Amino acid sequence: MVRLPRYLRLLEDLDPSRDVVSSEELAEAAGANAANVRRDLSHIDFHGVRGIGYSVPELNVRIRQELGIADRQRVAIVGAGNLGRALANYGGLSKRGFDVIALYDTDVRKIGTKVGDVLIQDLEGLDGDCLSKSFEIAILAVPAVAAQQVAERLVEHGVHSILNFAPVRVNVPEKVSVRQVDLSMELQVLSYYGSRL
Amino acid sequence: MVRLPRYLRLLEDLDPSRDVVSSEELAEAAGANAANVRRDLSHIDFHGVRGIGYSVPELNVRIRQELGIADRQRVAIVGAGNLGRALANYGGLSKRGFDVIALYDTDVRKIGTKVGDVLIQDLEGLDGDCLSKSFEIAILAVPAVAAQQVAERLVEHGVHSILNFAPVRVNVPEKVSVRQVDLSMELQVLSYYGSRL
Ligand SMILES: NC(=O)c1ccc[n+]([C@@H]2O[C@H](COP(=O)([O-])OP(=O)(O)OC[C@H]3O[C@@H](n4cnc5c(N)ncnc54)[C@H](O)[C@@H]3O)[C@@H](O)[C@H]2O)c1
Ligand SMILES: NC(=O)c1ccc[n+]([C@@H]2O[C@H](COP(=O)([O-])OP(=O)(O)OC[C@H]3O[C@@H](n4cnc5c(N)ncnc54)[C@H](O)[C@@H]3O)[C@@H](O)[C@H]2O)c1
Repeated sequence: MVRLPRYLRLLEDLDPSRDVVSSEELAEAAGANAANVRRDLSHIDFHGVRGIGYSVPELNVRIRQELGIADRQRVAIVGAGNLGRALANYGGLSKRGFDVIALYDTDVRKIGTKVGDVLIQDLEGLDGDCLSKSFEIAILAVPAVAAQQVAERLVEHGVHSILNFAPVRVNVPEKVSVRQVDLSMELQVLSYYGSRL
Repeated sequence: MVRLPRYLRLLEDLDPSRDVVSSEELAEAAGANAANVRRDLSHIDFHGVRGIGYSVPELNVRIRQELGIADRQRVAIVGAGNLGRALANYGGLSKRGFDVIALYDTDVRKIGTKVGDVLIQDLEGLDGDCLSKSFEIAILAVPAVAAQQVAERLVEHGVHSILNFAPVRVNVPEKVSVRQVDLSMELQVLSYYGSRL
């Protein structure tokens, strides 16, 4: 694994607009060959897309984790319904350095109960927790109608990173990073590659 | 061609009265530039009218054909827990041409109940439904320990496309398309770009 830091240096030196990198470029940076690169990366369970290459952001974070130089990040989930609970229970988050530290909901039947060892709190508790910097990232797992208001509340209290699952675009200031997830895209890509086999 | 689903998402989210769309709008939706758009579309042999743009309905059909999702595709979800239910209820699937037609589980407390208007069936019913070609795609939303066995059962009965959420790699024959989903990657990409702002 002595080559990983060299791959990382290449990734960090790439032009920020670059989304993908080839195994040949990584090989050159590490003084190795493309087959070594593929073997190194599959060894840390990281795979590229044939003919396209490796995702720069994902590989960057994956190598940092492997080298133990990634900080752990704290995550709050707003909306403790089916999706919120599935994410709170998902071991893959902790494995990659994300700790779910809080869950918020407006449903009195859910408030006060636990998902794993995380308590579902009343949304009212959100403002105080944001101000005391209890978490860096918020996940929106609320119905579409509630998403914009919840996003505004998070931003107002200093949260700058939001992963939005609600099927509606949320308007936030420039400085806030919002990433929209749409799992139907996964089905589209699956059926794209499936039909080309 | 990984940008095609993003163009398609823009087309579907446009106001239904819109007949044409510009390469700039498509570029913005896919985080690319107008030249990329023109190259992508001429690659699938689709051309716009200079000064006017691309026909929305025609481009929609063309991209769907290219993605192999021209027709509606039927989806079965195995595992009717938190994640399975969140996916079954998600309106975004139907909007993009995917109909959830069946849910399977092994928990007697869930079998016979409904999620929306889809009945949760006993896993035993899976074999017959596969053979009668009731669906094209299966989603695995089962615990990691059950994933391999369920995947084998699906493949044995003729299913060739699997979207796997369970945090374990499933081994299937070459001809079967499996796409692995890991939502922590979304958080990784969010925190990568967030830190580079
Ligand atoms: N992007 C995707 O791929 C994808 C996939 C599945 C579901 N979804 C979306 O994710 C969201 C959640 O889905 P679900 O199946 O968990 O729904 P759900 O109804 O089971 O859960 C929603 C939860 O949000 C809570 N809630 C409502 N308003 C709130 C508010 N203002 N603040 C805090 N909590 C609030 C509800 O009490 C409920 O517990 C929906 O918008 C759904 O469309 C997206
Ligand atoms: N990839 C991701 O990003 C991601 C995110 C969240 C959850 N997950 C994973 O998705 C899976 C489901 O998560 P969840 O929160 O819904 O868990 P859950 O425990 O709520 O649901 C699992 C369901 O599967 C059923 N089940 C168990 N064995 C089965 C079998 N052999 N056949 C059919 N059904 C069976 C259970 O009865 C239960 O209803 C887990 O493996 C979890 O790790 C992945």
